[in-house]
Amino acid sequence: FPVVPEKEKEDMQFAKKYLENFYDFKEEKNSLFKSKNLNHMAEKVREMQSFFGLEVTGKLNRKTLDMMKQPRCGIPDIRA
Amino acid sequence: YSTFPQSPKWRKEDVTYRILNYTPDMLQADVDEAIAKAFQLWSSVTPLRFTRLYSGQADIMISFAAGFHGDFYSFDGPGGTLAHAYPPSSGIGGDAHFDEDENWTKFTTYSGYNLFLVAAHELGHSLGLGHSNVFGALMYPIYMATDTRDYRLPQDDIDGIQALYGPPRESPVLPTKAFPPQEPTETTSAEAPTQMLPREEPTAMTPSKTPARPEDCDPHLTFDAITTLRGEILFFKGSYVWRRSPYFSGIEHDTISSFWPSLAPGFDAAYEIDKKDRVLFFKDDQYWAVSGYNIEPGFPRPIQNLGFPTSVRKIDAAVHDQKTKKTYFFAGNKYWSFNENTQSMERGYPRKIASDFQGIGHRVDAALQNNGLFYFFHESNQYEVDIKSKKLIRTMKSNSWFNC
Repeated sequence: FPVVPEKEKEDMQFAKKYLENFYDFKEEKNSLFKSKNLNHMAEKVREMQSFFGLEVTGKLNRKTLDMMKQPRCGIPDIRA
Repeated sequence: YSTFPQSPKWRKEDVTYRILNYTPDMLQADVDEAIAKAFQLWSSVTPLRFTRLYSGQADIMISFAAGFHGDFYSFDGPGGTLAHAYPPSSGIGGDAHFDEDENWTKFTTYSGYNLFLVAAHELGHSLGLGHSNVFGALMYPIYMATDTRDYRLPQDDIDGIQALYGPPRESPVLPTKAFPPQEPTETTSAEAPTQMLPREEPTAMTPSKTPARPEDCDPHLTFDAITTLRGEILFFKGSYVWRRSPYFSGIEHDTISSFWPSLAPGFDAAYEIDKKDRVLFFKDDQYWAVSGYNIEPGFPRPIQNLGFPTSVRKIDAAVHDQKTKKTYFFAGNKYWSFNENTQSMERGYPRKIASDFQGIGHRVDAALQNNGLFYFFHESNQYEVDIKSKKLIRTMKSNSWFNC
């Protein structure tokens, strides 16, 4: 099924916020290298997927997003 | 399991907490109970004891708040983040915050979040545990609606908290068997709820030094208090408990802290109201109520709430008559009769023990009701008394229950 672009953007923002809150993701907003940020985020996605026993792909698939949307505790999952 | 960086933990065993405010979603008594039960989960597997404060600064300050609430971690409205708590340290360390935009409940439903479960998780953080990636662990970060009846701490959480604090003190040599399950309880419409009086000082009893456990068959053995509990008989002396049960053979050795970690040793008296599945413990001028392992919220209360004059600062013994619903309290050479239905002392009391109980001419140290008979303990003897006639039947050694 085709992905709705606005929804995809929303999911990306949501995931970024989630990884910032719980996986110590820090986006380099002034970085000229967008790919570096994306790689760093993928690394954090992998970390999150590994924590929850999901398939470790580094990609924001449906299962990963659904897990991120579960009600949870506000403390980070990793030592930071 | 995991801990926070550098594994902060409380460097003392007596930790205080205070509930700063309440959610309108639940009755305050239910919030109190959820929090108390959450602390009991952790105290039952560690040497930690938790005391509730009603004013001033406690180690763990518990509050409900929505959105921005004064720290760097604002809540996010319904869903998402439910709560957070800080690891042990001074100031905000240990404090637990619950998102008021959630619907808090004492049930496990699809329409709200069970406060006991979330509080138990957050208090794990307050004690130094981080998140666990073990699915089903209490410290797993995602909320999991679980049946909270007879909730038991998963092994991963026990391993984590004991890595920080160790196991409980004076664990019994033999595994402690669980109390029998609760029978359906009778409710009394005439019972008037007693106003809980907040106290300025901590609510814990003053602990006393711990001598060695006396031998079961020591002919000079005496008891502080004795009570039935769900068909079993518990004998108390200092911090020690002897447990006699129809469900297992022999006498089990326990400690008070193994059953009720937040109750300090040295009871003066105890009795069970079996129809309400409730046991009351007395120490000095206060009393506590428990149901199985759970200490009921709203306790301790002053014994004056029961109708004792202010001149009575402690009692020696108590025993409940299941048939008449009367409880007899003994102090010095006098006794009172308390009507459990009306929750009031009967007229004409106190009376002298010797006047009504023939053959009992002394103080009663502990009392027990079993199979329609009273047993009054004084020093190393016990006196079997017919409840109806109040006449002495026979005298035995106090530890005759131990098959010596």
